Amino acid sequence: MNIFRLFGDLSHLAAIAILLLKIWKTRSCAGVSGKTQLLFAVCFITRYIDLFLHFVSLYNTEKVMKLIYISASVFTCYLIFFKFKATYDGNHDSMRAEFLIVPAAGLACLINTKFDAIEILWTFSIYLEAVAILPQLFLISKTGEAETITSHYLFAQGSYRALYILNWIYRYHYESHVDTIAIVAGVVQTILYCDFFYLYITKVVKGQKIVLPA
Amino acid sequence: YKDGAWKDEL
Repeated sequence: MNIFRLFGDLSHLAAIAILLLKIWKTRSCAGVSGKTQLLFAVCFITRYIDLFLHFVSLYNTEKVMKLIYISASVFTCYLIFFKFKATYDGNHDSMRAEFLIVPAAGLACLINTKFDAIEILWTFSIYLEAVAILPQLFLISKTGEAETITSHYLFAQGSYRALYILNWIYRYHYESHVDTIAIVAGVVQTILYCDFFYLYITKVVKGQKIVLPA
Repeated sequence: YKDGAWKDEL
């Protein structure tokens, strides 16, 4: 474990907590893409399948973190699609999730470390996570704005994988550890946040709200 | 990187 991965995981936890708080406190999921949250839930379940196969986890905190990620993302989907369904902005959350899931699944079967079920599921989860934020970014571009709390959620969510890139550089240098699939997908994922990061740093930090040219 | 060592990152 290194500082980059630690802060990456903390940033990821913060993102999940910020989103849950926003929905729970405002009792509304306006401005939140339910599809992105569904895709994240699928990512966690397919990636942490070892929890269900009784793989010996490396250390307890990791098992706890995996359980938190899975339960929090499923609970977030429950809030969006059931509890606060009336506030779900289905019209603007219109990016076809199939266009993300099918290519990720296909690519996972073509480019993977080992052609076995659990490895392909993990690879699918990595590829899907790289593009899972697209429906959320698409929704913001359709509504033309993002609530400040949602911007903080996106900043934390984007920072998590950006910090993981630093973690991979660190591990390459000190542990000669390289996982090309995770690195390439992580770089693509972080690049997708670039224009949002620019807007966040130039606007939200100054107290303004993000309003996209509609 | 030990191949097959189940992924040690989240």
